[in-house]
Amino acid sequence: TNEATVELCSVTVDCTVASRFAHTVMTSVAVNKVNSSQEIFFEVELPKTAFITNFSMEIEGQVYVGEVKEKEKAKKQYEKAVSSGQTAGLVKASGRKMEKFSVSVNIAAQSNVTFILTYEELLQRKLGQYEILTRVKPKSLVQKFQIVTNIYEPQGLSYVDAHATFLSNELLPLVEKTVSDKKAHISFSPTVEQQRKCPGCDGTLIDGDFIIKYDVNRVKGLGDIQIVNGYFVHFFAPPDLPRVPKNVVFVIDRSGSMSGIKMQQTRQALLEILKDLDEEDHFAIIQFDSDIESWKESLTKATKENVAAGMDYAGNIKDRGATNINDGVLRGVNMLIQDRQEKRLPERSADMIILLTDGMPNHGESNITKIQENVRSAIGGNMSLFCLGFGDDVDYSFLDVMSKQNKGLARRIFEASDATLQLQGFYQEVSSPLLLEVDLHYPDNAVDFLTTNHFSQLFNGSEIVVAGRLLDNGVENFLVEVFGQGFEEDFKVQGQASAVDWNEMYPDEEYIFGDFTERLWAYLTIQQLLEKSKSGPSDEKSNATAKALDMSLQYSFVTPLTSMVVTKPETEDGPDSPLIADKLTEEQRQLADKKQLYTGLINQYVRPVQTAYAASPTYFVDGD
Amino acid sequence: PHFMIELPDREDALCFNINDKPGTIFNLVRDPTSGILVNGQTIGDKMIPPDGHVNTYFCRFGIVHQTLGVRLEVSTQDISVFQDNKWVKLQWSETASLKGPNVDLLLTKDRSLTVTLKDSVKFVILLHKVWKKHPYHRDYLGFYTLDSHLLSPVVHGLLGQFYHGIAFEVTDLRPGEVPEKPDATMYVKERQLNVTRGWQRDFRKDVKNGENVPCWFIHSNGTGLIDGNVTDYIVSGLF
Repeated sequence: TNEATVELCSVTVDCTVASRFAHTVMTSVAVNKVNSSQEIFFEVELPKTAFITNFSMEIEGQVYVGEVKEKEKAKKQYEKAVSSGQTAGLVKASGRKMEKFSVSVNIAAQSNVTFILTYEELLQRKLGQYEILTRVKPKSLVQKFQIVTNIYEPQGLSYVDAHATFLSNELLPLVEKTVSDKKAHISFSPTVEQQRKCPGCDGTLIDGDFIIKYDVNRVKGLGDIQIVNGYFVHFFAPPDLPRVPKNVVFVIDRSGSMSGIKMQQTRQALLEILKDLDEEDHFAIIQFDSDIESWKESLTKATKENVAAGMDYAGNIKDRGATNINDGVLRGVNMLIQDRQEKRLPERSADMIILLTDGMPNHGESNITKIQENVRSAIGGNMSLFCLGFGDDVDYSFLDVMSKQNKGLARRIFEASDATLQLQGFYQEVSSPLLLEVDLHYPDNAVDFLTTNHFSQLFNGSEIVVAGRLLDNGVENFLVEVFGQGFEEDFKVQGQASAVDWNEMYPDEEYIFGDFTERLWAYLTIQQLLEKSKSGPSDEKSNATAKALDMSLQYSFVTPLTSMVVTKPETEDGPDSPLIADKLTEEQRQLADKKQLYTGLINQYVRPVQTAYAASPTYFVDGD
Repeated sequence: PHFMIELPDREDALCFNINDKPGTIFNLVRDPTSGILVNGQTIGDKMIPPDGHVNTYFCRFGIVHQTLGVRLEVSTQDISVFQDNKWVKLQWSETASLKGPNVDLLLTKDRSLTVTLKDSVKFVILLHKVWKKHPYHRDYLGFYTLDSHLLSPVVHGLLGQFYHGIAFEVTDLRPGEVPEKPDATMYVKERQLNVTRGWQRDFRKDVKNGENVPCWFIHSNGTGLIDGNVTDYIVSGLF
């Protein structure tokens, strides 16, 4: 807002989590204090894993509500608005975890405006915890500032931790946390005086991330199944399972574009990762540019001596040449296949390839579709491929599709000083498989519209979630079976799922948000359909896209296939104009990050320090 | 004129020459989102030098910021600025500083003009003054982008297309025609190019002699590195 001509009456963030499904409502009320109309901005950041579900503005008693529309239709409306010179609101990428939603409206003199943004997400268990991240940047002091989070977990809470990046010793006691067995209440509500940076000044201390981390009690055997309002959700992450040994081939890109800091961070991360290998694991290191070079011709048991020798080798990887991803990965695949055939690897163990590259194959096979085909057919469903896409130029969707086609995951590694930690973090997530080929069975005559119920691995610290619709809304229980391959024996459990009575469990609470199990199911289904629309067989792709679009519209989720359209009020300057909120894809975020990285470099550059010139790009034309 | 894309984070640079008939106007930067346009017109030497090679240089730049309503015409003779609905003319023979609501100019006598267009782009135009009685050469200009981070992702043009970075790899270094200029293979924009290691000069610190910047030289008017063909960048007028 402009100086003190706008008063922020209140900012409230109200988050309710029921069985990992988080529903957040951000409300801001502002008053235009001057005697003329002026533009007021509402800008909030939300997790990129969240879907916006609603947005409204109340101006002079009139409420303008957002409507989720098919993206193409909304785009047409948007284009029309732009061509007639009107403005449109957009969602933009903001850092690694968040995206920014921003709108502005013209407010009449001495009147107020209320903005309400609602978004929902299924919290993912990573490294043994769920995280609720709320970014608050009110820019000025707020009469009533409040963050309230209520967590309802029928499984019981094992711990809840709340902290914020802006908490000083004075603000710390203001975080109130009440935790009982199945419920947690966390609130933070500083007064105007407590928000102040210093006595008498207008600056606010409230600027940063408010983070809540928690975990639930792990349920042995079958896991936790909840049946609510005709839908069920099954959370499976049993405790105390021994880890399955792994056979991991690290395929490392050492091409010219990895030169400098990227290569250095890769070496550092590899050294740390190798150090963490378990003695029961087997490992191999392959480095590639236009040539493929492997440390040893087969996988090596991770004894202390072998790990030390591997670290010696990894510490000497140097950049050179072009990028032959195809042959690098295939060498790794063949090595695993051959070692399996020659029975050099434990029978019950997980085979995985971890590819680290900054992309852009340009030697050997450089057609990415062909590489995907080659890798898929060589792997033949027998191992997992995890891809780490390093830097801003990497073709992330190529790696994303390739890993999903091969029972794996891709992750972007951002070029920054903490890239080593990002690499290690990803490795930790996938380094401890507990079960392989996990199947979750439900009776066909009781449930349908199941989300994915087969998983190649269950990793330590993560959680498998399956949801579905009950055929008979009155079903109170049904038989559930889980199969998987464990370390020494098969994992096989069966049991009865039974309905949870939320009213009994939380007698003092009002209706939390009744349809959350259905919305959780819808969220999960849409996410999986969106993945299938990118990496599934071609005949399934268009079907998956169409279904995902239908469901996004039905449940009012702003996904990459839909947009939210809000019609701005008419102003003196012109007629109504639509505001459009989109969901960014990872590729769009990458483009934005690239721009930010560039901005960072340029910012260094424009400082009046002569030496800074050496660290920034220059584009020029001059005489020969 | 020689074009240079310096990438210090890779400790490397790319360069290419563009040669066409004197008088041709090229588009250097075009950002439809912010309404920025930079075009430049070339001139040739006074007469054909003994080596028979006709060099061209930029002698006139036309810069437009549609949204801000700013226009600039910079030639080797003088500088004209249009803002707030009026034209202001400056001479290279003066030192001046002009601060407007939308554009800041800093003119250093007979040497450089630094232009900052509000919330969009900052650049420097260098004046290369050549001895008036030189048998072949004449005055020419250089254009250096200092800050373009606010331009949109769709920015294009002979320089603009590189403003958001470029990914490339160089391999297969081999002896070239000249011993100190080896050849290599460059992979860029899904193409494979034969490039030569050479250097071009950056005249910002030393307008007379310049500083050598080693770079990978892309032959044939930057073919393969630039999007499309050089003729795609020819425009009919300075504005």
